[in-house]
Amino acid sequence: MNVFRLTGDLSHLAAIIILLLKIWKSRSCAGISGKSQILFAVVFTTRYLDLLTSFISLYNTSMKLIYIGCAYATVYLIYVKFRATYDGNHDSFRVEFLVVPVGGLAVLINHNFSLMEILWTFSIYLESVAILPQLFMISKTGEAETITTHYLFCLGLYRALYLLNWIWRYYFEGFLDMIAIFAGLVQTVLYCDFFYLYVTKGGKDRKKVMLP
Amino acid sequence: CPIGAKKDEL
Repeated sequence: MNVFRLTGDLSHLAAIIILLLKIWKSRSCAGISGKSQILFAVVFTTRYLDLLTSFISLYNTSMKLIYIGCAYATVYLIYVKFRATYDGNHDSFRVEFLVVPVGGLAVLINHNFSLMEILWTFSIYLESVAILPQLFMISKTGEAETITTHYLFCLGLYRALYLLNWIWRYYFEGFLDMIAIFAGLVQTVLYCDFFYLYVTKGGKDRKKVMLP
Repeated sequence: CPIGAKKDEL
């Protein structure tokens, strides 16, 4: 555990909580892609199957349970509790175009050809592109609420901090996971355009961020 | 541990 890893995890947690609270307080999931949230729930489920097989630390186990719990709570709020506010017409990204290639890639390129390892690899690849339905939705409607941009910023920052964590671990521990690093790079790059807009248009009198 | 085998990350 190093400072980048910890702040990355906390940034990830902050993103998840921000989104949950936003939906809960406003009683609405307008502008939020339910498809992205389903993908994140799938990501956590397939990655944290090792909760059943191995114990790493109390921190590890509790964070995994919190991430999974919040992911399903978010999906529940969008598709059940506040379903009437869900913007399904604008959430039109075809997720099979992500899940199928990512599944194929996980079977082809993995550390070990076993079910658990392939599912872990699948979750790493899927996470890197799971935000695309959300970004697609924002580009389609042309706007995002400020709180949604905070969510996206924290979510993007998390993987960027993980990249620094991997550089740290390579130098000090000799640890190198090319699958995680490659997917983490792709994931971070997808947020770069958004980061730029978040910083440059994050003015004081801003209510909404327009994306191209 | 072998490369990539230790899944202590989230």
